[in-house]
Parts: sequence; C-alpha cells; structure tokens
Amino acid sequence: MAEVIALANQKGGVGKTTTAINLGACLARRGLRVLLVDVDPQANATSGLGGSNESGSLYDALGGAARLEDLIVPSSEPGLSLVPSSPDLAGAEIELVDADRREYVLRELLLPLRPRWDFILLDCPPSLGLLTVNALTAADAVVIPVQCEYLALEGLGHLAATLERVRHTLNGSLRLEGLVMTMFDPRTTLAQQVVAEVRGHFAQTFRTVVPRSVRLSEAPSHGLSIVAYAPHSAGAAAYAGVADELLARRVAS
Amino acid sequence: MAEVIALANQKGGVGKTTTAINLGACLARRGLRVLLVDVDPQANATSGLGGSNESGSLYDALGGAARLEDLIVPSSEPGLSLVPSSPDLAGAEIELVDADRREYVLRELLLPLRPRWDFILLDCPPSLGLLTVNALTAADAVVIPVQCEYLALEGLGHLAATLERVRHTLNGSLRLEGLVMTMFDPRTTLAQQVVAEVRGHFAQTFRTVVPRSVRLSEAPSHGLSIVAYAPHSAGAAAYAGVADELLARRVAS
Ligand SMILES: Nc1ncnc2c1ncn2[C@@H]1O[C@H](COP(=O)(O)OP(=O)(O)OP(=O)(O)O)[C@@H](O)[C@H]1O
Ligand SMILES: Nc1ncnc2c1ncn2[C@@H]1O[C@H](COP(=O)(O)OP(=O)(O)OP(=O)(O)O)[C@@H](O)[C@H]1O
Ligand SMILES: [Mg+2]
Ligand SMILES: [Mg+2]
Repeated sequence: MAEVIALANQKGGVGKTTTAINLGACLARRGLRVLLVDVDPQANATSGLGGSNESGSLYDALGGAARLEDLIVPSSEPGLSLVPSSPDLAGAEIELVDADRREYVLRELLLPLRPRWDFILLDCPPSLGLLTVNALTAADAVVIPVQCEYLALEGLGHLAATLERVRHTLNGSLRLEGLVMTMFDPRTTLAQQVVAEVRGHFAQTFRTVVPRSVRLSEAPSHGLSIVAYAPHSAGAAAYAGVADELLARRVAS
Repeated sequence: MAEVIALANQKGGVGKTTTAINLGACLARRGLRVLLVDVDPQANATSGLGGSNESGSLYDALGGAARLEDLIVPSSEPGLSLVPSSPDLAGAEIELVDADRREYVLRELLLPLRPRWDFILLDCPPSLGLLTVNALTAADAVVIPVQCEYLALEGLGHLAATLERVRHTLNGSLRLEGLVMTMFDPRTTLAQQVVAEVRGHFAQTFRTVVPRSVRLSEAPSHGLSIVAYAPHSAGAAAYAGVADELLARRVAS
C-alpha cells in the first residue's frame, strides 16, 4: 500500500525537486515501485527526469479532463514513473479557489492509484498556495528540504505552523517525516551553524546531509537522476543515505 | 519621478531578494531616494534589512485597511526605506481573485507615492500568481535575477512570455531592463555555459555577474545589506557594478 510523501518548503531553490528526483531514484533502485507527481507548474521534476507533458499533465486531471492513471509516463530512471506537470498548472491555483472541496482534489485523484505503488512522491512549488495545500492534504508524510543558508531558516517556523493547521483542518494523519539539509558547504561556518540550528529545533532531521555538488546540478540538464548521471559522486551517496534512513525508519517502527 | 522596478522570476532561490536589497542599497548610497516594497509573503527582504512588520505590512494596504505611505519604515540601510511584508500576504493571492481590477491594486496604491522616490523596487515571490502579476502591472521595468544553474534556464522562456502577456493586457509600458546572473562559480563549466546561453538569448543581460559569495548569504542574518556588512567583498563590488550599469543606461539613453 503506497505511502504518499510530499516534498514541501515555500522557500525557493532549497532542493525540493532535486530531492524528489533523487530520493525517488534511490528508492526505485532498491526495487520499490515509485511514482513521482510533479505538482509544480515549473515542471522541473518532469524535465529533470527526461519526461514530457505532450500527452497531458496533472493540470488535466485536476480539472477533470483526464484520469490521473492515464497521465503516468515512464521516466529516464527505470522503476520511477512520473505524472508530468506543465505551466498551465499555475492556472489551477486560481481555478481551484471556487471548487468544491478544493483542498481534497489531489487526495481523491490519488486514492485509486495507491495500491499499485510503494511510494508516491509529490514535488511541490515554492509557495503555500492551493497546489501545495492539495499535496499536504493528500500526503501521509512530509519531507522538508532545507538549504544550509540563513534565509532558508526563516520560513521554517511558518511552514511548521502550516503543517499543524493542515493536520487539524484537512488531513489528521499528516506527519513530519523529517528535514533534509541540502547544498551543505563544509568550508563555511554559516552552513554548519544552520545545520546545528535545524537539528536543535527538529528531532526528525535526517542524519545524512546532502553536500553542495555540481554533479547534482548538472544531472537535470541531461534529464537524469544523480544515480544514472554520476553514480559514484558525493551527491549519489548522499541521496542513497537519505533513502536508507527513510526505509530503516519503516522497518524499525 | 520614481521609476518602479520589479525583481521577478518564478524560479525559486535565484537571488531576487538578495538583488532587491543590495541593488537598493547601492542606489541609496549614491544619494538616490529608494523604497523597497516586499511583495513576498516570506518577508525575506523585510528581515534582511532589519525591518519589522509589527506596525503593519503590504497586506494591510492591499486589503484597504491602511494607506501605503503609513506603512513605510526605515531599514538598516540609510536612504533605503521599506514597506514590510508578512506571512498573511499569502492570503491576498486568494482574497484578490474576486476583487475588482485585481491586477491593478498595487499599481494604484503606488501612484501617489511615486513623486517622493527616485526608485521603487518590488521584491516578488517565486511564482507568477496574483502578487507577482500586481508587481508587473505596477512596474515600469523588470530585472530578472538568474542563478547560474541549468534549472534556472528552464523557466526563462515562460517568464518572457508572461512579461509579453502582461505588456499586452495589463501594462503597455512594461519593459525588460535586463537579467542579472547570480551565484556565479567560475570553477564550474555549467555556470559558464549558463551565462553564455543567457547572454546569447537576451541582449539586455547585465555585463556585471554576481559571484557566489558566502558574505552575501551571511549579510541577511545580520539584517544588513552587503555594503554595510562587507563593503570590500566581491558581492558588494558586484552589486555596485549592477547599480552603475543601471544608472549609466539612464544617462546614455
Ligand atoms: N546538493 C546540491 N548541490 C548543488 N546544487 C544543487 C544541489 N541541490 C540542488 N541543486 C541545484 O540548486 C538549484 C535549486 O534546487 P531545486 O531546483 O531542486 O530546488 P527547489 O526547491 O525545487 O526550487 P523551486 O523552489 O524553484 O522549486 C537547482 O539548480 C539545482 O540543480
Ligand atoms: N551571490 C550569492 N552568493 C551566495 N549566496 C547567495 C548569493 N545570492 C543569494 N544567495 C543566497 O542564496 C539563497 C537564495 O537567494 P534569495 O533568497 O535572494 O533568492 P530568491 O530568488 O529571493 O528566493 P525566493 O524564490 O525564495 O524568493 C539565499 O540564502 C541567499 O542568501
Ligand atoms: Mg522545484
Ligand atoms: Mg526572495
């Protein structure tokens, strides 16, 4: 039975898409059935996995023009399937405002799909608008990528409060899986301070820290995950570590 | 007579806030009267300049509860004033949907203020929703910060198309001032490729490239601009270069 995990953080550029693609790839390489749903109109997860939205995108399903299962396409990563996004998904933010049960649309679309997957990952846009609220309402757990930068710290309190609000009003079983520290540069004290600060506030912070690595930022230009593009790189090792921690928590509990 | 410049890019984490704060500070240091309006619910420009939203934020003016001029507060940077933001501004995206002339609200709020400033900078959130559309409708020109990363390239076509649409339907005098390349790391070929690609597509790209510099990411943790925090740093020199180019274009034309 699938577990739905949202990758969310309203701060921009913190590694949501990079974590969605590469955590997804690492889980798929362990033989798990993984679906990545691109909930961001920027469609970076779609192109970062070599996917195309020519035969439709999440926008079509949210508007009722297509069934979600008909939108699923393979990605460049064997075992990792994709529901593509497209720029018109930005329109959904406004179009959903007056819809009935507007926060539950994605949750209800995903219900019939869950039995076929072990993990469904939702890559969110950098905002707390209706698309992200839909993803949080559909999710069992949230993974929050946090860039090792000062400005990335600022929004965490507000994000945590938003998760609480969603849990109380829309999705009682939503839980915080953990925070993944990204783009860590060991040469700067700032990065070390940010990691210490986040670890101090959030017990569920993943032990694995993802280093800043140019290979990670090159991989999407080839439409490949880090494990396909540079399997022996520090970035590939780090995301394998994140996947291991995630799975180990499920065995242990 | 003020010129209104929006800092916009729907891609997250590309340096919109860092450019708004530091371009603003460099213009103010040259004796110009500069107002920075924080149009992002994350309120990073507000805290990055040591500002507080305790006595109100842009949200109050958009909703008609306060006059914009009553919200102006000093920042840590002499000569650079600020209209703070707050997290409830995210609600404006939904609340504005049914408002009359919903795209013109900010433009109309800024009209009476323009004579008192030389430049009004608008720091936008990472989306193309109603807040950013309001900023683009209010602006005379747009500066697009572009991170020297592959994923930052992907959205530029869509952003350029959005600017065209705003120019045709909402704000006929909107023009593209230029693109500022940010977080440039000369050691990676990827960064050099991205700069060459952007320069090839957009003639108005600023000559000055902002290097990746930890001083720039430390400055907001002190509530200071780069010129106050590390005046002799590469980041301070780069933003002085961007300010010089911006002003030189106004003299030349
Ligand atoms: N560990 C890393 N090392 C180096 N570069 C990275 C790393 N993680 C992500 N990047 C790069 O940093 C940029 C931001 O990452 P990404 O796009 O994944 O963030 P995001 O949170 O999904 O952004 P958005 O808020 O726009 O959706 C991208 O260009 C990406 O390639
Ligand atoms: N030239 C630079 N060198 C190093 N770090 C930088 C540079 N410019 C910005 N940063 C850091 O990178 C992160 C992203 O920058 P910033 O927050 O200004 O981007 P943004 O586009 O405003 O993000 P958002 O999309 O969330 O509004 C911040 O932590 C900032 O301090
Ligand atoms: Mg993303
Ligand atoms: Mg910003």
